[in-house]
Amino acid sequence: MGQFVVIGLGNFGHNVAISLFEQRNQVLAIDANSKKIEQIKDKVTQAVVVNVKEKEALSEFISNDIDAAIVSLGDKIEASILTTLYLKELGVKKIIVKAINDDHGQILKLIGAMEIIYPEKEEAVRLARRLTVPNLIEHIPLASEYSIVEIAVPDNFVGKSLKELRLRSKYNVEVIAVKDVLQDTLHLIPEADVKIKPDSVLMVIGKEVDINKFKV
Amino acid sequence: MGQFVVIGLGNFGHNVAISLFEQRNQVLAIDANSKKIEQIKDKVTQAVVVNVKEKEALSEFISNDIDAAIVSLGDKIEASILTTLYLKELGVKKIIVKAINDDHGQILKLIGAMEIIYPEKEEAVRLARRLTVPNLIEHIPLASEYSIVEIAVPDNFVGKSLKELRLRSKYNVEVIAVKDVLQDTLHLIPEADVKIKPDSVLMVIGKEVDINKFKV
Ligand SMILES: Nc1ncnc2c1ncn2[C@@H]1O[C@H](COP(=O)(O)OP(=O)(O)OP(=O)(O)O)[C@@H](O)[C@H]1O
Ligand SMILES: Nc1ncnc2c1ncn2[C@@H]1O[C@H](COP(=O)(O)OP(=O)(O)OP(=O)(O)O)[C@@H](O)[C@H]1O
Repeated sequence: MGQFVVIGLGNFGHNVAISLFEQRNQVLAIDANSKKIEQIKDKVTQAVVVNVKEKEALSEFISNDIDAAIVSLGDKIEASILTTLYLKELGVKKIIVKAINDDHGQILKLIGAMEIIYPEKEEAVRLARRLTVPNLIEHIPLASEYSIVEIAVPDNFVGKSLKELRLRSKYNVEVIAVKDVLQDTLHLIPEADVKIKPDSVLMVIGKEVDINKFKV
Repeated sequence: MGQFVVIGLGNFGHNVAISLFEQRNQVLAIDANSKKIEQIKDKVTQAVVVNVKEKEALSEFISNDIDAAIVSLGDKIEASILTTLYLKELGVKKIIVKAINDDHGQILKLIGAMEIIYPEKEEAVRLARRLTVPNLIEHIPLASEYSIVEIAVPDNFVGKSLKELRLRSKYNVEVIAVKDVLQDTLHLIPEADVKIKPDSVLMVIGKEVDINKFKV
């Protein structure tokens, strides 16, 4: 499959490395801490102890046929900047770095990181959204202003058919699936005469502004 | 809207608090560190310095009409366990805690936390999936074994109609939308005779096992 290097084995780096390996990629894990290397060596292709601030040592393991390098060195800002620079000079095409704040992320982008990740911030925003709309199970933003939302059916929908609810004409949203929570089944692109049962969840796609009217 | 208490203002807690407030909820932010309180006080309803291990001090701010409490105290495992216990005793219905590993999470669940969050692990799994399937833009797991995937169209699809591609009969997946990346538009539940253009992205829904055959 793909060839990846993961540098820094904190919670994020460790999980990226083992997830990539589980999906049958080749994974080289690098960390300065031998304990971390010991814990991960059976769950990746190869794991080596390297201090990545030493360019010589790092270059021994980096070739330009690596598909991507993922760097997550926690609050070691200097180390993450140097590593990004070295990886760029060693020809790595795609460098993904976990940043600890916006300034850090901006610097990394200027140095050559292709993508900056803020795991805590991204999960935080997701959680806040789920908590704000109580029957909202998931809100998945898509292209441009579209989203998919999963909404538990309000009581006044139960027993009505999709046709009677007239969601497309009333709210300009499309029901792409109806989930039966108890039976854990999904009915894709349901017919207009399908009746809503209690304990069902509607998966609806539409523009953000229309979904917000529909959610309330 | 909702009433929330956020305890612990690391990266995750801080972002949950301000996101909840931006979505027009009432947010009380708590931290033992006055600097953190200073930085956040204009971005939430109220922010107070409290050492949450002191039950008396904490109870002053907790009532049972809070919708949810979000606890993220980093590696202070003892503090997070005590806080969860106190919040439960003070009648908070929904306690969500950021855990640093599985054992920590298990303990919190036994104490009474309703939901455990592992932000770094969840983002890591998402990233690993995006990197493994190069034309996969997003993979959204749904109920039971279903997922939605966004896939950039392979070259051999271009110019064909959805009907000709026979995705439903060949792979048992449904195309719920076609995204035009250049024009940034989304065509929902397209007709079978719609032709695939280059630079389009298919949004496909189906069972995991069928999607995996389709992705390759
Ligand atoms: N110069 C270096 N060379 C190699 N590895 C390093 C270097 N500096 C730090 N590291 C490693 O980077 C890792 C950073 O982990 P740490 O838990 O601090 O980061 P984090 O990204 O905040 O963690 P999490 O992913 O859990 O949020 C540690 O395992 C540490 O050994
Ligand atoms: N007993 C306590 N009472 C109140 N606040 C506390 C207590 N102990 C720790 N805290 C606060 O919890 C916060 C934890 O932040 P820290 O950055 O360590 O956690 P984290 O959850 O790993 O961070 P992140 O969300 O960035 O991953 C700190 O702001 C700290 O002041």
